[in-house]
Amino acid sequence: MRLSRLTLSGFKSFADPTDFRFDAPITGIVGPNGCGKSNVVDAIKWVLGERSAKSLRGGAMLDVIFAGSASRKPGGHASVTLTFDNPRLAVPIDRDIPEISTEAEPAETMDVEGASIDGPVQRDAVRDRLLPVDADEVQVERRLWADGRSEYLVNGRKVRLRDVRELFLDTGIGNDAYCIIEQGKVDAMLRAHPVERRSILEEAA
Amino acid sequence: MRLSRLTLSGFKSFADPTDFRFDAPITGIVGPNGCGKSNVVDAIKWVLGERSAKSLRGGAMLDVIFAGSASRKPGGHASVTLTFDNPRLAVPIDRDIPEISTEAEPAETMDVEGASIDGPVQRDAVRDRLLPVDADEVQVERRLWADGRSEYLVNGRKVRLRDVRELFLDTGIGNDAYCIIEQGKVDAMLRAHPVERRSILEEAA
Amino acid sequence: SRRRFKATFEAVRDQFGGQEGMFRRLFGGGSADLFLVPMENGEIDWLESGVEIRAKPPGKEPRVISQLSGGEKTMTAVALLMAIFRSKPSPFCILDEVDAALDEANVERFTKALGPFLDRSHFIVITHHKRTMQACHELHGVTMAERGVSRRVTVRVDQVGADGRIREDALE
Amino acid sequence: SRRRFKATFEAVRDQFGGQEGMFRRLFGGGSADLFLVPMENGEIDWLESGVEIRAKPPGKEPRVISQLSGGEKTMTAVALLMAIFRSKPSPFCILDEVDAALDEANVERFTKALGPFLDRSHFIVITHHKRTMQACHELHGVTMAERGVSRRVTVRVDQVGADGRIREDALE
Ligand SMILES: Nc1ncnc2c1ncn2[C@@H]1O[C@H](COP(=O)(O)OP(=O)(O)OP(=O)(O)O)[C@@H](O)[C@H]1O
Ligand SMILES: Nc1ncnc2c1ncn2[C@@H]1O[C@H](COP(=O)(O)OP(=O)(O)OP(=O)(O)O)[C@@H](O)[C@H]1O
Ligand SMILES: [Mg+2]
Ligand SMILES: [Mg+2]
Repeated sequence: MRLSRLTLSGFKSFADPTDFRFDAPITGIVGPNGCGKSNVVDAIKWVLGERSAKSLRGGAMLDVIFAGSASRKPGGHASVTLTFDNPRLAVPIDRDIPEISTEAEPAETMDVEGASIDGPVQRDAVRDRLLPVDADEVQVERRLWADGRSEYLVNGRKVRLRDVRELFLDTGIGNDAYCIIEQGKVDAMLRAHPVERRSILEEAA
Repeated sequence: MRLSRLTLSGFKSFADPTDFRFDAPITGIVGPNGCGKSNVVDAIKWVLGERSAKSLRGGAMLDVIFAGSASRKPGGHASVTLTFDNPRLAVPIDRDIPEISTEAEPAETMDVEGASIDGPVQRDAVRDRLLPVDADEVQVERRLWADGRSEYLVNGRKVRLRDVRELFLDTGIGNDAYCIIEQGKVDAMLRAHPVERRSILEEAA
Repeated sequence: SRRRFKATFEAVRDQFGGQEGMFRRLFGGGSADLFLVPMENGEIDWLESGVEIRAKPPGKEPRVISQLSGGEKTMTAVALLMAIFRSKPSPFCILDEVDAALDEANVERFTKALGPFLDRSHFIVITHHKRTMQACHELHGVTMAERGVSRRVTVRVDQVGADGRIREDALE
Repeated sequence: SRRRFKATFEAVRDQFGGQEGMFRRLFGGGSADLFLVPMENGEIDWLESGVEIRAKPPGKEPRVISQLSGGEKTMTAVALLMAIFRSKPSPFCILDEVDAALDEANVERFTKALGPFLDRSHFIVITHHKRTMQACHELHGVTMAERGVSRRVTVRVDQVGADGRIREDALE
């Protein structure tokens, strides 16, 4: 299971649809100050379910939508898609089946018509793929409109935020996981309080 | 009035007496990671009266004394001296005469025999020099012994911490003044709360 | 659960401070350790105790990690991160200018340390350091040729000027 | 006192965000401003109100300063520091790796911005950037040839290797 591609459109300074492929073992992102490199990291955190505007360096969540520039009008919506390769495995995985809590999701991820969504995530049905979706490629998308509506999609089907989190359970992937080190935060683990350090280790347990 | 020289001995990683001259308009300090560059900044803050061990990146104030290395025993005391040029001015200065508070100084700067010290700082007597000391050169020194005794000296005479602070009143120099930007803290003014920013501007008023 | 945390803690501790651990690999020697902080009653509680870090670069005797230099802190943090990564690899890892405080010699050690992880994960590294760029297999340039609007271009290391600017010839 | 604060605030505001201010000088354009935050009652109180910063790099429309990039934040902070310095110069200024997040083009603008201050103050700059070293009139190298013990040596820019290490010939 490999992160193969990132597509941004209308997200922060990426006004136009922009594609990043990640085919190499080490991919570098370079460019002068202020050109949009850290916005790429924010995009990945956002599509993985980040809900705090502050941790995306904004004032409000709507700040992730392209705000306009000297030559362009502000954007109407932001969309980010992550594409993962999800090939069949030779040896099936033994997955814990988590209890699915039945408390209602917060409204932000309700389907625009308000219907509840039958998750594409078949945790126990799909044992021969790392991501529990029966497809060779898994695309996770998040969208946000200027009027505040937002939605998550997995392979084109609307899902809840909980489905996205469940999709990545136990993979080490998450919007605040130890595998995303933000600018200026590399020594956060050293500066943290001993008890906070514990919770980072618990996440990896 | 110019900072012309810094002398460290037994302070942090500077086990041996070490001199830095600052004769150029812009002086660079360079060297690999961990070699002792930021310790130089700590030394300047310390001699100017810094009283928080934490802001010198240590656990306790005694941590500023050379702690030993693979090939050397720990040091017995630390000493740092700042030397300022203090030439006579063509035009005398009109100095405010601050009220001197009479509350007792904390014990750390009492003379080792406990006698009170007659300050060399003649604020109203010396009007033709930037630093109110009647000498072409002013040396400020701070010493700390492993047993906790410490003292301040101005031109070789013992003084109180209050005298050191008074010496630099209204010059823009101080251990936490805006003229010392520590490593990793350049955007502290941006990250600070609006009310904290105000106090930085008040210092410059 | 307690059992799982203990197993992870022991694994990370060894990957971090062990003889072959990431700390010694990144510093070329020295020693490091992780330990649990006893509770008020003096006992260690596997479910509650916080985690403390001890790090000693070769030939030095820092009492607390706050005495380490900026570059030493970065290298210690990267060593710990890699130790966690080794005991629980995730498919990818994003590093945004983690090399900002490093001198060139440490940038070299940092990029070399990524090698052993490439069989299980891949890295996305944002950097201004030429040496780190040279360690990348592929480079994406981001430019704002149109002010305020980001665009991606494919670049080779030799097309990135010393000033991090992407040279004209790469901007198709 | 209120009068003094007001005078300093107005001076720094102009030196920071004015047409010829430090922000426009460091960014080659754009606009910036300082303003006092009204109290709960909506009034500005010269004795109590906090200070807010607005910064707009050329061609951009950030709503809050937290949206600025790492390098843009550093340049904005340096511009503000210089503005304070201009209204109340101190005899010296120590900058410890303030250029860590800057690309080469911004390092260039930063070192050029020190020029106008040299008639009243002098600077002590700690850096790993070659460009900043080249802007220095004198360089002190610090080495730990003996592990754990710092020593000072005089160096020229060409004696500092690409990796910040001081070459053997400078270590008398
Ligand atoms: N919603 C938005 N619309 C348009 N531009 C935005 C939006 N949000 C942020 N920006 C702009 O994006 C820029 C910051 O980009 P980013 O932080 O990715 O830069 P960077 O390439 O990481 O630079 P550095 O090397 O300095 O860290 C800022 O100038 C900011 O104004
Ligand atoms: N009391 C002490 N005795 C001996 N060594 C000390 C003492 N206090 C700190 N040190 C050592 O000084 C070193 C840190 O030096 P410093 O922070 O000045 O490095 P630096 O040159 O600024 O490096 P960088 O480029 O990484 O910021 C640490 O390795 C630390 O162990
Ligand atoms: Mg950035
Ligand atoms: Mg340092």
